[in-house]
Amino acid sequence: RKVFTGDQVLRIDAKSEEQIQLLKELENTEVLELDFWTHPVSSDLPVDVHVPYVSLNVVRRFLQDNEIPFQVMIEDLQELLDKEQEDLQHDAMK
Amino acid sequence: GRDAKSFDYATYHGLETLYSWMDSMVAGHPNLISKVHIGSSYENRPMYVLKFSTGGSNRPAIWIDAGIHSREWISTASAVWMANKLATDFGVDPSVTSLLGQMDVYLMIVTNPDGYAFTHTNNRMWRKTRSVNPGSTCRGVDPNRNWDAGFGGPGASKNPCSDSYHGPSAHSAIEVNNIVNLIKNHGNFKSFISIHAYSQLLMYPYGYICTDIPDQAELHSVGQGAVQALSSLYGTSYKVGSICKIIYQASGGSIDWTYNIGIKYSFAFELRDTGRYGFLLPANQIIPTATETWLGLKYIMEYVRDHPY
Repeated sequence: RKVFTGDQVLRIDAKSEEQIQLLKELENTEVLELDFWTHPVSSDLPVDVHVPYVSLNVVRRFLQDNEIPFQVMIEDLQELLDKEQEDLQHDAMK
Repeated sequence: GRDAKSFDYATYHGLETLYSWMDSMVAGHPNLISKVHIGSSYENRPMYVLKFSTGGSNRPAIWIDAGIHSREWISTASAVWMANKLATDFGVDPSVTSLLGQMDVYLMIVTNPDGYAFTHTNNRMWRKTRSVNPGSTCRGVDPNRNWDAGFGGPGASKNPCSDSYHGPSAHSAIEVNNIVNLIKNHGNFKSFISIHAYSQLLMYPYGYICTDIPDQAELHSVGQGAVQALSSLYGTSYKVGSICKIIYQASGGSIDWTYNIGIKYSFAFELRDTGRYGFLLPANQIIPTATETWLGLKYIMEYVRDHPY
């Protein structure tokens, strides 16, 4: 089973078309292995992206350097999945 | 937990449990529900549709599918709850009884069984099918980019490693082709509704182009009525619009293909939420999500029943 320890999901609120374009470039940077849950299309819609732990610093730095506002939607993805599994086991026992 | 009555609808279940639950639904409602085997997945798992019918032959029908993107467990869990709701409301709720007296409902709980099993055993984030892509180490096709509607256009990737890889050709994914064959052979579907997560959206075609469909005004109005019904329960706010205009241009989507072959009432739900859990909704949100979604779905099904074409 693949684990996602330390991975985060960021909610990014692009403020301009230029920032949307920057996020599209980020989306095409395969080496970062980003998983876009919602895609950069317009500044009206938030962009949610699952960032692997190893890429976190680079992505955060990129967003800060370009003054693209973001917040952490899921602090540690694996913790959430562990809780989900815990609930599954608990319910199965029940 | 195999008996439909004692089944735990407030938790997520593995594929084997869901398939057993389907058998118990058929056993529990022998004059209403049958299990239709529509083919096998790439890894040779059976693909089942629950058919709700009170008789007749080739009646006008409504199609509902869930779980085409395998990691969106909340869509499958909501469909399980709604299947039971449809069965238990039949004979009790006059509107549901009237609907099933005139139309059949085909409900596909697990539309991507290989991907769903893989999310339970190997990778919770998996979204695509599990087919091998010749010449690539990456597996899977996005089953909602593989339909013959603007296939290979914007909003889908030709890279097998991408989560929105459209596949080598339209309907190349066996999971998609099995549904295409059923829809074509049946020939009398009047509505096609696909359930996804997340973002709280109710969408209609097109996704592959941003041009309005001929029936845009009607489908927008139906969509607004449906989300009004949905929101009446907990106030969950949904947006209504075409896929292309409300989120992004996405080619090869199922409801574009169904609309183009004449199934006018084609919709896609993106269930809750708006940025706390994404598609990883905790199990304690399954029943609230399913209950509110049912109100929207029921509105659409009633409209389809009352507007034959």
